[in-house]
Amino acid sequence: MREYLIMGAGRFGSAVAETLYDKGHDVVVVDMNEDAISRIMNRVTHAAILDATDEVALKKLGVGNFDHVIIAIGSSLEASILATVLAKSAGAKHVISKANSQLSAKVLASVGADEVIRPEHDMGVRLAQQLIAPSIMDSFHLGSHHSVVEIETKGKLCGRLEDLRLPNRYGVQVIAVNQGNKLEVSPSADFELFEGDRVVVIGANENIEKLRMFLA
Amino acid sequence: MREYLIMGAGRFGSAVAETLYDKGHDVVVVDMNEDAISRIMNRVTHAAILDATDEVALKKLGVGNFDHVIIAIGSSLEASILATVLAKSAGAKHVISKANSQLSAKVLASVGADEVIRPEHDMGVRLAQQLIAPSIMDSFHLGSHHSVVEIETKGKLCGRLEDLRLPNRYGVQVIAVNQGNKLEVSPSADFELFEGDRVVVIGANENIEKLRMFLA
Ligand SMILES: Nc1ncnc2c1ncn2[C@@H]1O[C@H](COP(=O)(O)OP(=O)(O)OP(=O)(O)O)[C@@H](O)[C@H]1O
Ligand SMILES: Nc1ncnc2c1ncn2[C@@H]1O[C@H](COP(=O)(O)OP(=O)(O)OP(=O)(O)O)[C@@H](O)[C@H]1O
Repeated sequence: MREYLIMGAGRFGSAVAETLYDKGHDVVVVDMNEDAISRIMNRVTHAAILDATDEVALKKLGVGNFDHVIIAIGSSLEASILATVLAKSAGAKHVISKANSQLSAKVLASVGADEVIRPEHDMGVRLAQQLIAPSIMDSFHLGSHHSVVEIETKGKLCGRLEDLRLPNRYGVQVIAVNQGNKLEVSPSADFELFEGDRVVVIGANENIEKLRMFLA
Repeated sequence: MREYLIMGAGRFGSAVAETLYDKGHDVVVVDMNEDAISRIMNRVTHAAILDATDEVALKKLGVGNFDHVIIAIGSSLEASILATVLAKSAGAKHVISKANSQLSAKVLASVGADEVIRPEHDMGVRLAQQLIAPSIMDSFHLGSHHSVVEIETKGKLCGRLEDLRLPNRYGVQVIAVNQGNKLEVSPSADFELFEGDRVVVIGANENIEKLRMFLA
């Protein structure tokens, strides 16, 4: 069994391949463009010039023997579709295909892609979410109703945690406090907050929103 | 003051604009391509056909009066550089520019972009990180040494939390337990874990890695 096969060494495919390889994983990359292969060949286990829609070439490569196949071809939906269908019918267990639009994402899912990613769109949504909630440095969704967020206190939460009574007043639990470069994990009740501190809280999304409005 | 100006209504720019507008924000989009503007004009506050490198047109638009300017132009680095320089010199406080490569990211930062994003590359890195640690559903970095992660117990952590003694054995605190669709936040010591549960823990990265190896 081999680990990762990446078809298409563009910006997205190369980033996936190099990040995996740097962490010590077995990574094979194919691309039909010679320059793309020569750029990446020293940074992955094996790189080869190959057309991802060439059924005979893919079979020879053993596309069905990889744990994960990532199809990172952009400009031609037809090539992505053919490569997805060939990989799945050769027995590849987990195929992830890149799509350019909502419609092509639907098509790739319907022909067998196990996962579909829209890099530009997904990053655009993520940037917008970060712009909307700047006081929330980063958030981590736990299911659809709860989150963990890191939030700036803006000097409005000073004093000992037990006196601030955040669980009673807002329904959130403080799980860590970021004071400059020092992080206090699972702070005790008598831990003191100062201006400029950032708290990491867990709670229901509407409770976090109430706290955020208070701190805005 | 206006809120958001987005130059370039491609996949990335449109996703940023529509996500912001859907959450009720004031969003202006410009693009030099008529079709791009007609696609997006019903989904933002205002859309106009305009060349982002046209200094007179940008001044008339009032580019300096927006809280955030997002330059989402892809194929021409020259256009992104000129638009970044024009926006910053007109007084825009926060300019985010999209880049195609590490080199163009450096150039855009050096001419004044406050933030630079490489959507395809950044998503590629993120996908690789998720593939490497599949048992970690998602992770949230708190500074460089600590994280919050959601991890599958794979039936290896069954019984009451106080008997499992995770803080002593692994140096991690359980802040929530995901049992199917039910999330238990800040579980008590006598809370019982079953096969198939997912735990959300906070701790130092090397401690989380130890737990992950045990659960792999
Ligand atoms: N049929 C194919 N077989 C193999 N490689 C292909 C095929 N079609 C395209 N590619 C390669 O896939 C890579 C990415 O494709 P392309 O540049 O069209 O998409 P993109 O969406 O701009 O990529 P990215 O956003 O990742 O840079 C290119 O290096 C291209 O040579
Ligand atoms: N000088 C310019 N002024 C205004 N709009 C521009 C300019 N140059 C390009 N654009 C627009 O920016 C949008 C995105 O640019 P382009 O398609 O070149 O990049 P891209 O990286 O493929 O975009 P994305 O990945 O977001 O789809 C296009 O709609 C294009 O018309």
